[in-house]
Amino acid sequence: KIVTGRSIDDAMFDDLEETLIASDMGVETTLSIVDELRDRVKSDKLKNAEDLYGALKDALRKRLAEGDHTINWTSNNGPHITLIAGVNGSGKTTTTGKLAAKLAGENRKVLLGAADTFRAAAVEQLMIWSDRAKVDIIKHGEGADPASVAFDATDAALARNVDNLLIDTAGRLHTKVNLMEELKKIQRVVQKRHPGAPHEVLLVLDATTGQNGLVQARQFTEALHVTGIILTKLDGTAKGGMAFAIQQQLGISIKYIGVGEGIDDLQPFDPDEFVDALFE
Amino acid sequence: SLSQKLDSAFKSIRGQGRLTEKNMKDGLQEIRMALLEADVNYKVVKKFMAEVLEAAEGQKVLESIHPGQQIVKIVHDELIKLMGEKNEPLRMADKAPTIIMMVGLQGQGKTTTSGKLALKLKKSGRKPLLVGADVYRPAAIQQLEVVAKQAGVESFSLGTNANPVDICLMARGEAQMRGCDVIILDTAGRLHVDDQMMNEVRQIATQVNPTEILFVANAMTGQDAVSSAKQFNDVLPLTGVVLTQMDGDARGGAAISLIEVTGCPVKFVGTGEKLEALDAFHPNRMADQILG
Ligand SMILES: Nc1nc2c(ncn2[C@@H]2O[C@H](COP(=O)(O)OP(=O)(O)OP(=O)(O)O)[C@@H](O)[C@H]2O)c(=O)[nH]1
Ligand SMILES: Nc1nc2c(ncn2[C@@H]2O[C@H](COP(=O)(O)OP(=O)(O)OP(=O)(O)O)[C@@H](O)[C@H]2O)c(=O)[nH]1
Ligand SMILES: [Mg+2]
Ligand SMILES: [Mg+2]
Repeated sequence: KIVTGRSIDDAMFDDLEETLIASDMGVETTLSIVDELRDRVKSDKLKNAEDLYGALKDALRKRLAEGDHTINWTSNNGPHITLIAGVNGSGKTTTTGKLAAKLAGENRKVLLGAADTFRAAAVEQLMIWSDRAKVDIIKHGEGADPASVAFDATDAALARNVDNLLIDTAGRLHTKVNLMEELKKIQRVVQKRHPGAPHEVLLVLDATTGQNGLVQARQFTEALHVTGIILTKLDGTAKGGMAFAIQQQLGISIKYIGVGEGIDDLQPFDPDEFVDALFE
Repeated sequence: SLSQKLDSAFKSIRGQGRLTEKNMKDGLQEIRMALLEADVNYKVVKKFMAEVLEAAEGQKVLESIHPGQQIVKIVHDELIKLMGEKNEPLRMADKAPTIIMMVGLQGQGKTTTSGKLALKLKKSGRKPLLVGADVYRPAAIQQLEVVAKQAGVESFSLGTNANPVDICLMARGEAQMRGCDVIILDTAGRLHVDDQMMNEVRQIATQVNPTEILFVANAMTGQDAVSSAKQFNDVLPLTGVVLTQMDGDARGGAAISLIEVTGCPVKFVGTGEKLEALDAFHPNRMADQILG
C-alpha cells in the first residue's frame, strides 16, 4: 500500500489508518498514532510516502521501547517459578512445553506442574510435552484441586533443587469470577510455600484476538499482577496489534512470541521485527 | 451504548432545526467507530456503512424528527438483514448418515463443540459417532474420547499414525456397523496459510462429502476473521459457522465478518466449557450485543 515517491495526502492517511485497524491496533491507538503522524508531517515538513512510513515505524517502535522485553529466568533464592495463565485455547500448554525445552536446552533443571485438572486430557497433553522436552512433571488425578497441584509442584521444585518450575493452568475467561478466584488461590498457595514466588506470571494471548485482548490483559493483571505476555499464533496472518495498547495502557510487555506448533517455535520478542511485520 | 452515543450526537443539533449532511456524516462516523471497536473487520464495515447510508438517504433521515433513533433502527435492521432473519438449524441428510465436518484455526473450540453437538443430537434421538481426525495435537484423540464418554456417545479413531483422510473415510463403515446415523468429524486446528493442511481438509471434504462443514471461530477473534474465513471458504464449501466463547465479554463483531465473507449463517454459539453449553444463534440478540 505504501507506494514509493507518492506524496502525502489524505488518501494516504486513510490507507494508513486502515492498515493499523487491520492489525488489531484498535480505534483509540490508531487515531492517536495518526494524530501524532499528522503533527510530525507538519513539524518536520515530511514530503512523501517513505518519510511517512519511516515516521510511522518510529512512532510504533517508540511505544514498545518503553517496555522490558526480556525475562530473567534465574532466581537467586531457590527455584525460579512461573505461572502460565490465559483464556481458553490461547496456547498455554503448548507454550509451557516450548519454554520447558528452551530452558532445558540451557542446561537448567526444569519441572512442570500440571495444574489444569479440569479439561479433558489436559494433563495427558502436558505429559507429552514433558516427554518431548525431557523434563519431569508433577500431576494429580482428574478433578484434583489445581491449587494442591501447584503446591506440590512448588514443594517438589524446592526439594529437588530445580532451576525452573513452570505451572500450566486451565484456560479461563476473565469474566468468570470463581475461576479468577481459583487462579488467585493458585498464586497465593505458591507464594505461601515459597515467598517471592511466582517470580513470573505470563499471560498467553492469541494473536488472532481483537480488542478483547486489552480487556483480558487488564483483568488478568488486576487478579494476578501479570509480569509479561506471550503472544501466540503469529505464524498466521494476525498481527497482534493490541500489544501496543497493552504496553501503553497497562505497562505490560511482550516477552516471547509463538510462531508454530512445534517445540522450537518460540522466539524472544523483537520490537523492530514486530513493527516491520505489521506491514508485510 | 451506540444508541446513547447517537442520541447525544444528534441531540446537540436538535435545537438548530433539521439534521444537516455534516451531522449525518458525524453520526455515521460514530457507527463506524462502534463497529470497529466491536471487532467487525474494516472492509466489512465499509461495505455495511454504504448500505446504511443508502437506507438513510432512502428513508430521508435528514427530514426526520428523530434522526438518531431512526438511524439506530436502520443499523439494527441492516445487521439483521446481514446476519439472517432467523436461526438456521443443522442440516440433516435425506439418507443416513448425516456427516458434520468441523474445521477452523487452532484452539477455537472444535473438539469441545463436536462433543456439544453430539450431546445435542443424542438428546434429540440421534445416534452420533465422534471421529478423532486430529493426529497432530498431543493427546487430541484422548481429548475427543473423554468428551465422547462425557456426552455418552460413540467415538472412533485410528490413532496418531493414521492419515486423517483415511480416518474420515473409514468412519462411514464404522458408523454403519455401530448403527450411528450422524458422524461428526473433528479435524485438527490449522492455519489458512498452511497449504499442506488446507489440502488435507480439501481432500477430506471431497472424498467424504459432508452434509455440513462448520467453520468454528472464537467470538473474540479480531480483524483476522476475514482472512481466515475467506481462505477456508475458498477451499471448502462451508455451510455454517459456530461462534464459541460467547460467554465472555467480547463484543463479537467477528460474527458479522464471518457471515459476510462466507455467506453462511452462524448456526450455533458456544456459551461455556460444559457440553450442554451450545445454543442456537439468534441474529436479533447478536445485533443488540454488537451495538452495545
Ligand atoms: N499455529 C500455531 N498454533 C499454536 C501456537 N501455539 C499453540 N498453538 C495451537 O493452539 C492450539 C491450542 O493450544 P493449547 O496449548 O492447547 O492451548 P491452551 O491455552 O493450553 O488451551 P486450554 O488449556 O484449553 O485453555 C493447539 O492446537 C496448539 O497446537 C502457535 O504459536 N502457532
Ligand atoms: N468458555 C468457553 N470455553 C470454550 C468454549 N468452547 C470451547 N471452549 C474451551 O476452549 C478451549 C479450546 O477448545 P478445544 O475444543 O480444544 O479447541 P480446538 O479447536 O479443538 O483446538 P485445536 O484442536 O487445538 O485446534 C478449551 O479449554 C475448551 O474448554 C465456549 O463456548 N466457552
Ligand atoms: Mg492447556
Ligand atoms: Mg481439537
